[in-house]
Amino acid sequence: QKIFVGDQVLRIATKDVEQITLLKDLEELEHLELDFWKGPTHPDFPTDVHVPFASLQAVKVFLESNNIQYSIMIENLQSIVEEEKIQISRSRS
Amino acid sequence: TEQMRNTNSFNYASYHTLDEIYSWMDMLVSEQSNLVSKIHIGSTFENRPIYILKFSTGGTKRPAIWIDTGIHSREWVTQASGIWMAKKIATDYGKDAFITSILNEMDIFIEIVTNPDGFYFTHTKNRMWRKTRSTNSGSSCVGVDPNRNWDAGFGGAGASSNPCSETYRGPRANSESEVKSIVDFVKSHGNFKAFISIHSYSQMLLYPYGYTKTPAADQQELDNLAKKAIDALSTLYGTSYRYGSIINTIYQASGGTIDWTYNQGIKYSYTFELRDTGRYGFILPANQIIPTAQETWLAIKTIMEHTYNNPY
Repeated sequence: QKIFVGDQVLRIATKDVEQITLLKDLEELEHLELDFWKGPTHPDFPTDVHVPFASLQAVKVFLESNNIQYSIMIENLQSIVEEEKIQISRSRS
Repeated sequence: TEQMRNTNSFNYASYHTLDEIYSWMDMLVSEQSNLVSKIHIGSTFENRPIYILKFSTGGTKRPAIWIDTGIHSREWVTQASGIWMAKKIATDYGKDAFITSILNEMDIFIEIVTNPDGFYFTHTKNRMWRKTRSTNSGSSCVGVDPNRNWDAGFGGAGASSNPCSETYRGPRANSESEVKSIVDFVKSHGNFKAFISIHSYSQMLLYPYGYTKTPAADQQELDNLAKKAIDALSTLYGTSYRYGSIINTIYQASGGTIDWTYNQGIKYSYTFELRDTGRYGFILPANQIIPTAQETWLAIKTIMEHTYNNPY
């Protein structure tokens, strides 16, 4: 079973079209194995990206060095998935 | 699996496995066989059956409304909302004047699990799986994005040719049996008047096109109706939606579902992106299922009502 221990989902707030373009460039970097839950579209709307633990440092450095604001939407994806499993089991019992 | 005596004892505020959903469908059909039937429209890559529920009071190939949920398997709130809405239709028929009058003249089809292989995979192997489970020759990566696999601008910008991408379009249009099954059914039926495809999450109601900037011929009417629908949706919990054409509201996306349905002549073609709490993304807590389904239902009813009142 695929596990997501340490994976985070970042909510990224862009301030202009240039930053959107930078996020689109980031999307192209396949080795980071990013999964854009909400793609970069417009500075008015946030971008959400699932970042595997192994790529976290690289992505955060990229964002910070380009002055792109972000917050951590999900701190540890695996713990949310586990919580969901527990809820499903509870509702069954 | 959950023990179910009847569809009233089913827990609509919880997420369920594929087996549980398929059992629930059988239960609904057996309880209201005068109104609901199950149609097997095809099989998946891994040979699971693809079912739709038909709500009909009689007649042959009446004007019809299509609703599908869960073409992206990880968007669990959509399948859960589909179950709630199907139950709502079955319960309201004969009690609610609007649903009764619609069903006396039109049929409603609901496909609750549009991507069964992917959905099974999200429950067993990878909660974050989005695509189908077909294999790709020459690549170790699995699956095709079924919302890039339709014959509408297929292969254009806004879809990937890389099998490892989440938006991989597939080797050719309709390569995915999950898509082809719907295409064949919609074509053979020939009388769909509205087609609503439901996704999550980002709170949007969108209409064609996604593959081209050329406005849909009915853009003004679609836009007005979208506004009316999201106004109705927001009356329940104040949830705010954006609306517009796919390409202008989000980004260019080729090979999408409702671009194909619109090009087939189904004027009222819409796609929803359901609730976003801003905290959970695709892992929306189960306590959000019913509020999400309730508010979405108000928008869907608005689209159905307009379709009913504006025959074409």
